[in-house]
Amino acid sequence: FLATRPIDEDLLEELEEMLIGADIGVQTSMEIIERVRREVDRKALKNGEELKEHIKKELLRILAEIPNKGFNLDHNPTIILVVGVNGVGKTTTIGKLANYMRGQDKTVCVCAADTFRAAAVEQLQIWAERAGVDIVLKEGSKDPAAVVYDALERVNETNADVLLVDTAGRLHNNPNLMNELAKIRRITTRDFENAPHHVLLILDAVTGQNGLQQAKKFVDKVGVTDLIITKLDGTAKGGIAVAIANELNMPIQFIGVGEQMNDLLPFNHQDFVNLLFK
Amino acid sequence: SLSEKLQKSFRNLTGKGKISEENVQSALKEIRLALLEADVNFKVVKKFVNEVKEEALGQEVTRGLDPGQMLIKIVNEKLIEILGGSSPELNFKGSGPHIIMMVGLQGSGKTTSCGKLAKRLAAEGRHPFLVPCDVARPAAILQLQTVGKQVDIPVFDSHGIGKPLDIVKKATVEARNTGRDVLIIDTAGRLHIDEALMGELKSLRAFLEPSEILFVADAMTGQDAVTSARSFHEAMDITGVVLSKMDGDARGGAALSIKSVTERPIKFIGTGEGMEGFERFHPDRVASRILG
Ligand SMILES: Nc1nc2c(ncn2[C@@H]2O[C@H](COP(=O)(O)OP(=O)(O)OP(=O)(O)O)[C@@H](O)[C@H]2O)c(=O)[nH]1
Ligand SMILES: Nc1nc2c(ncn2[C@@H]2O[C@H](COP(=O)(O)OP(=O)(O)OP(=O)(O)O)[C@@H](O)[C@H]2O)c(=O)[nH]1
Ligand SMILES: [Mg+2]
Ligand SMILES: [Mg+2]
Repeated sequence: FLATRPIDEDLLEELEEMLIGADIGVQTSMEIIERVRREVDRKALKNGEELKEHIKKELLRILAEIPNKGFNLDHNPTIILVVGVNGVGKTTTIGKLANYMRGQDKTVCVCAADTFRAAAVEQLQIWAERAGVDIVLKEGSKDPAAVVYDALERVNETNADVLLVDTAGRLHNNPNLMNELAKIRRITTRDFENAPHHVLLILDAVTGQNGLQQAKKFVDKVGVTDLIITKLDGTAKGGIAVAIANELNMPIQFIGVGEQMNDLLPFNHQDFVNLLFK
Repeated sequence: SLSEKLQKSFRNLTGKGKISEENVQSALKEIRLALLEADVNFKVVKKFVNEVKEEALGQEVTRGLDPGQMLIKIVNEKLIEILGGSSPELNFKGSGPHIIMMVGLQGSGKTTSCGKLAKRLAAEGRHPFLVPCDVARPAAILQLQTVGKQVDIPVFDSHGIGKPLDIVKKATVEARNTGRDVLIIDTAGRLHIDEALMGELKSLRAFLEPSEILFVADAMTGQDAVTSARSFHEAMDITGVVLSKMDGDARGGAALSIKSVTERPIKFIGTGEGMEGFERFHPDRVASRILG
């Protein structure tokens, strides 16, 4: 129906609201519509459908401009730290990633460094079993650092290709917890060159503008390298990832689309932008 | 801050002027921006700003009173009115045992909130019983059992039963036999668009006839808060809301979105991972937080 709609202020406002409704953020949405408005003024866009396609191009351009070194697993071993605020899907994503990497013929070890939350270790144990991978945990330990030390040793002993470190959820505005995470990161740098090779920030697709603040704080404290957006099987569009990608130059590597082990997909720019417009 | 921005937009309006269509436009824009940046849903913002405009138009700007301050006052009072209003008390009418169901999206804080609520009710002299009905998530039952130990509240052992309906049937019997007068039902996180799982929730409700169905939502939720809250409300007729993770620095606009679309009271907020991190909802505090 858009193809028949004339381009007027109402349509532009509607499309701006759609971007805002996708959590793209007010400022970014306004900027995009402003750029598009200039194309309209140049008489370069004839109808609503062309307008929509142009907006999609704008979003794709923002995402494409982010430098992406890809998700390299050939560091021998590759040490990966998984971080994020509470309940976003870190532990579940590690299970999915472990399975995905096994499918790429990598031997994987997961580290249960969430020594705080009730049944966090048991939850990861079940995922490790499902994915058929090794797990390092420390019964009764309240010290995440100790478990990480053990895991690094195990990786050395077994020559595992990849280590995935699960950490406790934590709010980015809690200085003690962020300091703890920085310490955990420091430990992973000790034994292997250039470790940690990836610091994955897990972000829930329903997150609003606070997601940008989350990302900034985690980048400052532990140097996030890649983003994974979870729960895109819901109705939230995950538009905050565009703002994060744009402002922090951070690539999105995967998306979570469900609660089962196979519900992990490599990030696809076009699919993501199409979903934003559904 | 918003008040500074509003004072700027009213810079030309002093003395005996009136707030008019023309001079209020830029102020309304600032209010809209502030609310959107606070994650209030854009449709809720539209309605809100229109109502503020109605109220503001024609107001006399008397000498000595700053029109920006007047507008902030209107906005703040309106926020408090929308956020508050209905009774935040839990419903314990009639004879027990009373049943409280905790529902919501994945990871919103249901299991943790079950423990916090149980602790609070026990402190009020009640005898809560925690019932784990999440048979999908790995170690979910163990998680609630562990939480139960932390707050010294008995937890039904749901292991090996398999179906939530069978779990609650057995748990209600055990509750009666052990003198527990309020059951707190922890359900699996689910998407509001998952018809099968929403159906399961409906049949649980039909059997339990709960006195409270609390929708647990994450304070950092963005625009989608309206969609999920509305769907859960249409499916379950929720009685109240718990806003978790308010110890974060999210502005919490989701509170306004959820309240507007369900018209159900926000009864509690989660303020930490520990079992003591549970407080009554205060509309005035959340209003000023949303305004930034
Ligand atoms: N629908 C859906 N649910 C997901 C997805 N990823 C994770 N979940 C669910 O989200 C909930 C939280 O997942 P967890 O893996 O425990 O999250 P976490 O970040 O490790 O949580 P904490 O360790 O407590 O901070 C669980 O119910 C998961 O099944 C996804 O992509 N889609
Ligand atoms: N900081 C903070 N963390 C919280 C709060 N409430 C819950 N959490 C944390 O959020 C994460 C998810 O909590 P859960 O209770 O497992 O969430 P859930 O809704 O039961 O998750 P599912 O059963 O998978 O849907 C855990 O890490 C909790 O410790 C809160 O008020 N503040
Ligand atoms: Mg976890
Ligand atoms: Mg739970």
